[in-house]
Amino acid sequence: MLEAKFSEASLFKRIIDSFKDCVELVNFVCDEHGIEAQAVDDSRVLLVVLKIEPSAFESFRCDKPVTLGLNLTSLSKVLRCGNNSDTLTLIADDEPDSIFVLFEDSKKNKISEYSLKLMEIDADMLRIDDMKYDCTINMSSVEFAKTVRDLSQLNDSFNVFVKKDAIKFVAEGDIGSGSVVLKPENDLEKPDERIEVHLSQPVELAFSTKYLLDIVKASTLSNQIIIKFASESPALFEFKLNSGGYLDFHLAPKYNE
Amino acid sequence: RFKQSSLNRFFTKI
Repeated sequence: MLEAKFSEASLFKRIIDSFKDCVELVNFVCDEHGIEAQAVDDSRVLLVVLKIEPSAFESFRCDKPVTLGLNLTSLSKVLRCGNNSDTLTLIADDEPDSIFVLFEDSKKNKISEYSLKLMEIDADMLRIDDMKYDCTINMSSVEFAKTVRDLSQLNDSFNVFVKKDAIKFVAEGDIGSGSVVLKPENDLEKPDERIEVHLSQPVELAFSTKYLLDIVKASTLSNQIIIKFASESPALFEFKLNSGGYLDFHLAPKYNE
Repeated sequence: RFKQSSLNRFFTKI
C-alpha cells in the first residue's frame, strides 16, 4: 500500500507542472525511499529525473515497491481540482489499476477524491553514471529563466560561454543579436541572487531554446538552479526541492557540424 | 550550422 500525503497540494502541482510539457507518459517508481521518475522526451534530447524524498511528505508509507504509469496530462486535470492549500494524498494498492488522489481542506470540511486509471508504460530506463562536468554554476532560477526567455526571442538556439569570472549567453538571429553576461556575486543579504561559478576548464556549448524554455518552467520549485556543463556532453539543470528531493533535466547539446 | 545531438549518444539503456 502506498499512502503519500503532501501537506500542501501546491507542491505536487508545481512538480508536475514543471515537466508535464516535455514528457507525457511517465512511470513513477515508489518504494520506501520515496518516489522516483525518469522520462525522455519524444525527440530524445531531454531526460527528466524526479526524486521526491519521504521528508517532502507530511506522511509517507510504501509497504511494497510499486510502479505507477501515469499520463501527466490526465494527472494535471485531476490536480487542478484541488486547492493549493489543501492536503493531497496519493493512495495506491500493492497491485494497482488506478491511483487515488485525495484532497482535504484545512478545516477538514471538504474531502474530494479522484481516481485515475494507470497505464502500462514501456519506457527505457537510462543509466546516468556519475558524469564528469567541467563547470558548476549556482544562480537564481528566476534570473536564469528570464535570460532564457529573453534570448529565445532572437533565435531557436543560443550559446553559453563559461569562464572563471563570467557566464555569457549569446543568441544571434535574423532580427539581430543579444548577449547577457552574468558575473559571480555573493551578497549575503540576498542569498537568492547569489551566482557562483566553479570550473576546471572554460566551456562553450550551444542549446536549443525550445528545451530550455521547458526547463525554466521548474523555477517555481527552487530559488536557485544548479547548472553543470561539460564539453560536448549533456548539461544538467537541477532544481532542488526544499523539503527533500530534486528535479533534474539532462539536455543534449547542439554541436557544430 | 548546429545539429542537435541525441541523448542516446551519451546514456546507455538499463
